[in-house]
Parts: sequence; C-alpha cells; structure tokens
Amino acid sequence: HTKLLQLLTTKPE
Amino acid sequence: PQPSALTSEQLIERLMEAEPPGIYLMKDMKKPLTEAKVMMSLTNLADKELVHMITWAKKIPGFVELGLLDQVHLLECCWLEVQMVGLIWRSVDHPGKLIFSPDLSLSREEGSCVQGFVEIFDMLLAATSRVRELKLQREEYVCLKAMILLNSNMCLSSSESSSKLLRLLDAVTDALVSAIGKTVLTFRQQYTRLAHLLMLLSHIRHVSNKGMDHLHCMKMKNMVPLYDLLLEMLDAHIMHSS
Repeated sequence: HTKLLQLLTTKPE
Repeated sequence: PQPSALTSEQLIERLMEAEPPGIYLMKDMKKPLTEAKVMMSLTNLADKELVHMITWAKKIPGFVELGLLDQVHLLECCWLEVQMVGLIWRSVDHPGKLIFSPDLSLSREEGSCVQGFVEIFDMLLAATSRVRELKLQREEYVCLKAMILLNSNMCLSSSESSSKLLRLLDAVTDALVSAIGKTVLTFRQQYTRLAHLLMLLSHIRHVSNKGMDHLHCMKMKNMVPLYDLLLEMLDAHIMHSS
C-alpha cells in the first residue's frame, strides 16, 4: 500500500 | 479537536465540509459502448475518486488520530462501499440510471454490455430506489458514509486504537440520531428510520463484495487497465479475503 500510505501522510496544502 | 469535543451539529458541519468535489471523466465515451470502453471509464473514475476519498477521510474528525496502519486498513476495507454510497446518492433523482460522474451516467441496458454487470447494476438501482423512498437527507448521508469507513473493520492494531474508533463511531451515531431528530417524526418513527438507514449499509456491503469480485475477475481477464492506487486497493482486498 505504498501509494495509499503516501497520500495519507502528505500534509494538505 | 477531538470528536467528543464537537457537538453533533459541529460534527455534521465538518462532515459536510469534508465532502469531495464532483469528479469528471473529461472524456466522451463514443457510441457504441463496449465492455472495454465502459470498464476503462469506470476504473479511471474509481481511481480518481480514490485520491479524493483519502482527502475526505483525513478530514473526518479523529480519523488521523488513529494509527497509520489502521487508517490504511479501514480505507482498504471500505473504499468500494464508500464509492457506491456516493454513486447511490448522486443517482437518487434519476430513476433507472446510475450517475457515475456529472459527465457519465449509464442505464441498466447500457451497463449490460459488461459481462456480469447487470446483477450489480440491479442491486445498485434497487438500493437507490430505497434511498429515494426514504428521502435521505444530506446530513444523514454524510453520517452514513463516515460510518461505513469507521465500521469497515473491527480488527485494529491495538485496544487503544479500537477504543478510539468506538468513540468516533459513537460521535457519528449521535450525529445521525440528531439529524434524524430534525425531521418531523414521532419518536417511534425516528428509531424506525434509524434502523432503516442502518439496514441500507448491509446491502451496500453486499453489493460492494459483488463489485470487488467482478473487478477481480476483470483484472484476471486483462479486461481493464488498473491504475496504481486502484490496483493497490483491489490487491489489498484479495489479500485480506484469502
């Protein structure tokens, strides 16, 4: 789940 | 703020603000529709919707306070249910049609060009009719969708995470009850309505399982280009269920 983790951990702009 | 620090009204407001935007396909499907074209469009949309779904989940008060792997697990378990309840909500004013996006709606006949779709279409259309009969309100809809996410899996990483999740679910349940309480219904009608709304969720889980099997079959037959995120979410399901 690389992509999912990446999206979950990015801070919202 | 912790969800428990929010009143039901404030929680509903936050859920309304978290609603994702309408997602456009931005590509006209040329007639005649074929299995490949329909599957291509629907998987493209599903992949785009997934990105917005993650943003939505992060805006649900308390969700990001759960362990990261629990967040992953919950999203992996419920993503198709969340997409389906959104589809049902968008389609409620269009009897006989499913509004996949503002620029892609399909009738049962149009959907039937994909092998195995009619059964799933009929279940989605039936659920949409039920939602129409119930005159589901937007406030109730956002609560139900949050419940789908938070109720998608009971096996969390720790008992601390599980109790956090239960508190979150309690807060959303209170919000749903208060949304129902806004309607002009007797107490008896209110709890019957609550039961009817919650019973919808088991149908949605059922259709989602059917849809997941279908998508898996399509992938096996190389019928669809599956995008990164969509593929990841589908594989997670196959892994959990086997």
